[in-house]
Amino acid sequence: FPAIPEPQEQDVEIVQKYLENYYDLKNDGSQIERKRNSGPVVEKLKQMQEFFGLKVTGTPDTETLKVMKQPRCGVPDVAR
Amino acid sequence: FALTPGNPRWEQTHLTYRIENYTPDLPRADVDDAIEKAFRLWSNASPLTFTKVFQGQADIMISFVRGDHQDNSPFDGPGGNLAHAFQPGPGIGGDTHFDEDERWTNNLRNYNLYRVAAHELGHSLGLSHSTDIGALMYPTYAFSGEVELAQDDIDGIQAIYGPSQNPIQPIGPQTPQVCDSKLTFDAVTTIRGEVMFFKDRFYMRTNPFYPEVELNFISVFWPQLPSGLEAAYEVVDRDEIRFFKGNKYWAVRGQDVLHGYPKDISSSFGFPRTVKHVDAAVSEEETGKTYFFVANKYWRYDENKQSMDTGYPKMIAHDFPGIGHKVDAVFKKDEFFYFFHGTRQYKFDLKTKRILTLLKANSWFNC
Repeated sequence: FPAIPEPQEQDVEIVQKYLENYYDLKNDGSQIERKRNSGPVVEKLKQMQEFFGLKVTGTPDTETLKVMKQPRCGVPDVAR
Repeated sequence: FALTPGNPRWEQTHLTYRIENYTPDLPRADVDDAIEKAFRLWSNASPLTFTKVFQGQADIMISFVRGDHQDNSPFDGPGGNLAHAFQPGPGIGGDTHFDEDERWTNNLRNYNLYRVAAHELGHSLGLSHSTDIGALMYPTYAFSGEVELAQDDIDGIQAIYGPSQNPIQPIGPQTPQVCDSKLTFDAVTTIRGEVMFFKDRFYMRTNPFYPEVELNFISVFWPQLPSGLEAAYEVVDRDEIRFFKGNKYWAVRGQDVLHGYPKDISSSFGFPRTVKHVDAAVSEEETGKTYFFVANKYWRYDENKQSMDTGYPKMIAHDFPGIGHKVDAVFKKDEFFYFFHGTRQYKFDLKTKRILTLLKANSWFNC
């Protein structure tokens, strides 16, 4: 199986921004690094993966990042 | 579909809209046309009517803006976030904003204004995002040349405002459910070691590294191809896939539709003019022979000589006993042909000329 590449720093940023914009992840300004595997991020990531019918892993795998990079509507997928 | 939390809706069904400013990317008339058509999709499926006004405050104000435009939801430059809209209500309620940092088009190139407007107006009327990838209200952008309400979108808008007053209730396309036991296919082909299944506007494929079946629009790979393909097969040593619909066919390599297509099947393969379409096709890499299935007969074409073999057509029932008189789709894997007819799939052994196994059409999807 191809090793799932460790998400690049830029990907971590994409995940953070996407979840803040569309899945109501709170941004309390703390360092992204500490947030990568934090509870809220994992939980919101699973919510996004569920919405898009992806494998629900809570980690930003290739398929998940591919969806996050697609152009889309600015309205959140979950209510703020 | 999903309704916006709190179920906001317009109490009056006759709504007004105003286009406050115009993108320089398109002629004004094209913008007017795109927005008017987008409203018409929703009015056709509901009791709502929309009247364009040219000054003052309308229910739905439409504008092209960039970056931070003072609504607490700044845009993000080219790509990413394309547009947004506000749920029904006074003031900014119902308003729709398009990101002026995008290029707005009236064709297949990114991003088609009509397609995005149809989605955003769904929000203006009270809909949220749908998880149905075939629905207009799905969050990500996909454009396959047509803009229409899927059945999911129609169900959503009618859940808020009730049925249309049109004597004939509109119906929209449904998205295939990969584990639906009634699933049938239009065409199936191998493609660079994988197998791709086609139905209506969609392809489905499995990936050994990923358990979820991938379902998306055919236009994601080949925007020029029509939906409702009828047959497809791979010519491995040319790295080509050929797609058939009616008396035409297209050839693709990877994501590129090859130049000069579509071509006519009769002049290309030597079918008699009486053959108006192909039901299914499959090619054997080892022999260079391609089998075309049409109604209850089949032809054999030699890819190397690029001509039909003599003595054809023959009866399917004679050389593929048990397969019956009609084939929807077929592909080859190892020493077997997999024939599809309705919800059934037959694993056929080419050596013994016998059906080995009867399967469900969607048996490859690990349901």
